[in-house]
Amino acid sequence: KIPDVVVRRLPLYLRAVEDFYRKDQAIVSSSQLGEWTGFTPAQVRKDLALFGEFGKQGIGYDARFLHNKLREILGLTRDVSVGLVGLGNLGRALLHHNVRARMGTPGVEGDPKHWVPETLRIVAAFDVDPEKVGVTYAQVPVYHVDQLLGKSAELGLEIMVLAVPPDSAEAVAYECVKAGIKAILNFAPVNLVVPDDVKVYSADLTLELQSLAFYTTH
Amino acid sequence: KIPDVVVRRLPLYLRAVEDFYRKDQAIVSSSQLGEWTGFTPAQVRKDLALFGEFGKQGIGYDARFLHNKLREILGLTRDVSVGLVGLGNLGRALLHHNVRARMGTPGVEGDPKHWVPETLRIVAAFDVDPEKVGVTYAQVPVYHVDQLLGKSAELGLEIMVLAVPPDSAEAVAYECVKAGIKAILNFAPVNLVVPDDVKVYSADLTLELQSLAFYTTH
Ligand SMILES: NC(=O)c1ccc[n+]([C@@H]2O[C@H](COP(=O)([O-])OP(=O)(O)OC[C@H]3O[C@@H](n4cnc5c(N)ncnc54)[C@H](O)[C@@H]3O)[C@@H](O)[C@H]2O)c1
Ligand SMILES: NC(=O)c1ccc[n+]([C@@H]2O[C@H](COP(=O)([O-])OP(=O)(O)OC[C@H]3O[C@@H](n4cnc5c(N)ncnc54)[C@H](O)[C@@H]3O)[C@@H](O)[C@H]2O)c1
Repeated sequence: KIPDVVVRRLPLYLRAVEDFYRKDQAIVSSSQLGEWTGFTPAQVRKDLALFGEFGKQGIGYDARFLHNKLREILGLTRDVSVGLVGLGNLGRALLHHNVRARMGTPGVEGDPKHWVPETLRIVAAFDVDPEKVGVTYAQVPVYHVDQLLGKSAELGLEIMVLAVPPDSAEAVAYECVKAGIKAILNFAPVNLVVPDDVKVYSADLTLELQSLAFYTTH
Repeated sequence: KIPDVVVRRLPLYLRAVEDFYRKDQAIVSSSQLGEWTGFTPAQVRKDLALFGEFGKQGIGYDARFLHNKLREILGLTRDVSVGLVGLGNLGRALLHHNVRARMGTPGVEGDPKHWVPETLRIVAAFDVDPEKVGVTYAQVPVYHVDQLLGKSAELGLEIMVLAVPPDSAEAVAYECVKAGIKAILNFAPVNLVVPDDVKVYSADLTLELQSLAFYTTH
């Protein structure tokens, strides 16, 4: 059983390896991965060792092998379809960002520190507002939330992002669970109650703000 | 010198202690803090030990003392004023959330897992769009970004949140540095170049999505 704190570091390792791999580096060391991600080389080695014996002591990891291995561990060697519920301010920001992070922006180089695996894609959005239902926003079709069950099955949605107001979040989560969604990224400031086999991440942008406050006095 | 990975855990410890403290619990143990935050009790003790000797072995921490100590460490025993640059989709979502997280929403109980210290407040926003400048949004006045230097001084802004498009981010960061801002929360997918005494956090909502992909196959 892999601790969640490790699972949260894996995408950073993947990004780091992706960066070295794209620059044609064949071997990547734990100190390079540590420097890129901000974790200690010891932490890097300890984390990766949970998944197998793939480093060479004193040398490092085969970049191509590690790149594939991390994608495999994260389930990203296949297409993973994501749905978004709530096309308000936050929902629209997520879709815009989704597009920019993949395509880059004219005149601005895509930053390797922000790459998103191309297999992980938001492919549908759901809302209740009649003004938003039936349109396409940032290349994503918007359906009525009544279609959540049907579209989840049809499109094979596996992860749902909840960007709805707090008072709708529990009801929407319930629909997602009924639809067989196993992983939810929730932005609404409410504690969702779900079955044990459903993973909920509660995203909180203010936490980083609170950590930053530390640096105003240190 | 406190490692950044520890600084990122501190706001969670503060929230946990706040929760126990509000429920009139006088002593809080490292295992209770660990269970609340998801970190191991050993990690909790190790982190807190970096700041002093305040636990009693086999008993725990004085909740009131720890609550104050954590606020002190995070610089949150004084008012810390935050500015927001970019009142687009993301900026508006942050201001909405700012209001909801503090006030709660009618009919929905504020979740202790989402509390924000009341001393940390977004007090001003900046934009270039004439439609947005000069209005008040979610109780926050919106100024033109040309006024960033002046307002930062006048309002004592210490942290700036950047929710502008990627091609404006570097220029805005430069203005913030000139204004004496020491901590920046950047959402734009570009790598900001700043002096060594300025701390930049690069927020990335997609990272959690990538970690969640792990749970679709495990
Ligand atoms: N965690 C954080 O750091 C953070 C930051 C910003 C926003 N938020 C939260 O994200 C959520 C969205 O914020 P916002 O500013 O975009 O809100 P918003 O009001 O702009 O958007 C909410 C959208 O959800 C839709 N909606 C409402 N009920 C629905 C339902 N039952 N099914 C489907 N769609 C529904 C609305 O029509 C609207 O389009 C809020 O809960 C907010 O508190 C969290
Ligand atoms: N890191 C993440 O996970 C994540 C998620 C969502 C959005 N984003 C990023 O956040 C940023 C904002 O996204 P959005 O959807 O809200 O964009 P948006 O286009 O809706 O809003 C941008 C706002 O910035 C203003 N602006 C532009 N140039 C400015 C300048 N020089 N000074 C002040 N204001 C200026 C615009 O007038 C507009 O109001 C983008 O860079 C986006 O990629 C990141």
